[in-house]
Amino acid sequence: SSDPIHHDEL
Amino acid sequence: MNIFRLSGDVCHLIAIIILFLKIWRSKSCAGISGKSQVLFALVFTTRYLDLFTSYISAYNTVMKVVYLLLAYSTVGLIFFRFRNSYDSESDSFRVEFLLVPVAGLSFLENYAFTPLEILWTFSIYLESVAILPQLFMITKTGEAESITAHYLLFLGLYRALYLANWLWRFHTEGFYDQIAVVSGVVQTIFYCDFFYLYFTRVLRGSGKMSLP
Repeated sequence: SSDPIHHDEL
Repeated sequence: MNIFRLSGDVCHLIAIIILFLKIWRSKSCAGISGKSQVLFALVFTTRYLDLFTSYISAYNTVMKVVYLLLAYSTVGLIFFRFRNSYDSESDSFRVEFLLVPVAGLSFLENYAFTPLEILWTFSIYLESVAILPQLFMITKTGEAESITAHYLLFLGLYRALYLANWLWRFHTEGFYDQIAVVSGVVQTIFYCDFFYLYFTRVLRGSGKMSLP
């Protein structure tokens, strides 16, 4: 996802 | 997922494993800053609370659990199992000078004023300075074993590769996480001096990396 709130990175 | 992020995560995992094995096999944590390791455990704890709230992928979940397990195990080795080899004299960095500003900033500059988001922001800011006690300890003792230097190399490379990942994601999907990028730049800058020493001294094969 591109919105920073949904953090998909470690 | 892209090659920069994947190799960044691999470098991060290698760094954490190098450190854990070094302490475990040498049965000593001499030259290792227990404070930095506690800060890293705190970084993972405050960042990975979403383990319980949102599922992203098997990879994401497994890596978070592995990081948490290794971080707490390393802290356990330093402060319990091999505590008599812990050099608390040299590990004298005042971590409150890191925790207070980082906590304050995470309340001021964040994406959302919710507990989970503030804790995530805290973990991002904290990670960028968590290595300082370790770098401070090395400058204080004036030297580091080459295995510790390899640990720092991979740890520094991991976030540098994440910078490439953010460039790539910005270019390909317009993704831009300002808090993570700015903190990642600061974090990587702290390693620059070490990178220079590493590539000019450690690679010359002089077993220990002695600072000027």
